[in-house]
Amino acid sequence: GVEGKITSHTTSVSSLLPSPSCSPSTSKASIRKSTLEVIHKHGPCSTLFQDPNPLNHTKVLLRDESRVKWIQSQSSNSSDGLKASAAVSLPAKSGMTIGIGNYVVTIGLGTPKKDLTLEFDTGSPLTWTQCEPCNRSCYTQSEPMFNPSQSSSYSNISCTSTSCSQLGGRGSGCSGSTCQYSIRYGDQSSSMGLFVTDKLMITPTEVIDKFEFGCGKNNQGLFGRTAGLIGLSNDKISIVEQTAAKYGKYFSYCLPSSPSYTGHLTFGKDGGAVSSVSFTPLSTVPRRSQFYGISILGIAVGGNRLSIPSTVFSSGGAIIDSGTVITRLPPTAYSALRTAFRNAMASYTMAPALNILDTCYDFSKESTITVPVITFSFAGRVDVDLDPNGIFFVAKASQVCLAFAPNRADSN
Amino acid sequence: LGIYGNTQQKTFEVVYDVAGRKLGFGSNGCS
Repeated sequence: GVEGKITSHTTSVSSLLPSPSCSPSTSKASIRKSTLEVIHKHGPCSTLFQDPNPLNHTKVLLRDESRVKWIQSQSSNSSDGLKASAAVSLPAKSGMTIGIGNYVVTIGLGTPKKDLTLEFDTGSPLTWTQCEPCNRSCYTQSEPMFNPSQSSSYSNISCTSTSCSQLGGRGSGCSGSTCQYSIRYGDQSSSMGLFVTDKLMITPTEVIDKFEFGCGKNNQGLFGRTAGLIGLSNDKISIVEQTAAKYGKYFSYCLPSSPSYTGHLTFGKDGGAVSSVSFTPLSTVPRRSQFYGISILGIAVGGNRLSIPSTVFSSGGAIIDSGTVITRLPPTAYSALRTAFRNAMASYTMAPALNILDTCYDFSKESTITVPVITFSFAGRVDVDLDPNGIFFVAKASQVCLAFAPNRADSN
Repeated sequence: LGIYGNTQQKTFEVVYDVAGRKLGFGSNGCS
């Protein structure tokens, strides 16, 4: 351990549990001109909150596992079962990518603008929304569907354009002379339609003319009540690349501590990030180039560095993903983390496992708890002490689980 | 392949400097 370093959090159990009402954090969204408010899709701050399907924690974890399997399956030597489709450069999507554990932002599209709430995802390249008329199948979304015929700034993209060719394996030919896209996710959820342009309003003062996106005419799967998805991955067709001249391929976000609060998604450096940001190198992951690769070097629990050989982390590599809920670790690393965490939490009553989460506690009789600080060390001498809300997956007060899970093998 | 998920990212300012090939973490990013 490091002398003088804080090694535990003492926090109220109630702060880990979601509140039934929304307490928006307005500061960031109001002072930065290129900032969107981030909302948990199924929390009280969301207009999608009236979803007829109640939040099911087991379903969240099952779908999270589906997304992870899809990510892992893109490796040619993977044995995780889900095979990459012919469109190998598709985003890391199972239906869960667009599932319950994710966050949404509301943007404006078209002239006059229509507000659309989209899931944001650093693992996806393509932004798409459902469009009228829906030729075959569209799911029910909360907001009125985007109708190109009512937008004066809408245009189709030609089949022969460079933009269309950048779809690569996500292109699906032509409809007349108009470029078409097709995405099929790992769980067979899909979106197909026209690849088009229109005016995108990030905020009233931040407008992107001729933003390229998918106008979905046939959308099936587990998309909830969102209007679609905003792709933030490292790809030619993502919003990051399309706005490179304006924002310099620079964006940031904050995910709130609970669904009862709001965060932000900001494009560009305008307004400044929080005062002290520590940077670790981004890397490209072989065969998964759309993802943002990072290097995990070690983990500490309660200020004590776990004894994990460095090769455990380096052999498989790692990515950061806004669409995966639970952090996946090499089994050797997970085992060391679990042992140290359980030892530090030995005074608390354990609870039954919850799907992939095997270290759960019953805090229903506690008002406050003391939790060891978990620290991730990344390349570049970056140490990140997790927030208490970043340590647990809370099903209920009587079942609060360590929010980590192992991969199948250290090499995976 | 390890995956650093969104639960662990809560409350941090997560900065993607894609052009500069670096990723940043800042504490108390939502407040």
